[in-house]
Amino acid sequence: PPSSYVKDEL
Amino acid sequence: MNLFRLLGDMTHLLSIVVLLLKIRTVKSCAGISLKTQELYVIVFLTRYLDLFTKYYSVYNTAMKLVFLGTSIGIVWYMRYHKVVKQTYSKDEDTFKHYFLILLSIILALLIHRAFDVIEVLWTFSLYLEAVAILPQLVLLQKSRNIDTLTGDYVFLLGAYRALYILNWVYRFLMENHKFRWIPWISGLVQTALYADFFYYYIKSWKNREKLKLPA
Repeated sequence: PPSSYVKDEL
Repeated sequence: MNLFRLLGDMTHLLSIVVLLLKIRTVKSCAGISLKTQELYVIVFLTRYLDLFTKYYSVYNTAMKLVFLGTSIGIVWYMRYHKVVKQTYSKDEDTFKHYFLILLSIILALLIHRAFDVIEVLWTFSLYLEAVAILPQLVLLQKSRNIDTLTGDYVFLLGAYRALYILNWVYRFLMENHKFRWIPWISGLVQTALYADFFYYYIKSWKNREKLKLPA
């Protein structure tokens, strides 16, 4: 999974 | 995107619609904390800096712009609209919100994943969002008369973060994601702050009584 996954959230 | 995440975003959006409905049609912001609303503007401005650096999806970009635009619009109405600003419960909106900003800055400088401007500001926005509801909750406690729209607004705002927790659990289990302590703990704290409010909101709804928080 992409390391920045949480940042695809709002 | 899973269902919890979508429901969370829609609940967040709906909370803003409810608040705008109160402001634009009832022409009132009584019982709404300007301090909380200003904190949300800061939260969105510092979190969505990645609008300029990273593209995720049309949905993501559109929602960010909506949250930025509406939060700034709401503060504008409460401060400058000639009818709405007169309904502002200024004397009861007394929480020292600068203290929350300072606390979040210090915490973000101490606890973050990487020390660069965007990452620290992003972390700051999570910490600040977690506590941004406090001036609003304090104002509600002082309000003798909480109207339905204000109660619904705060409830939807709390429900949004609770749904995000389910979304994180889902992503952790189903999408094999790693631990992400900073957003998870901030989100848990944020949701926990609503616990008391949820209790009285649901109680008043079940008994069909007017919402009232004990002082």
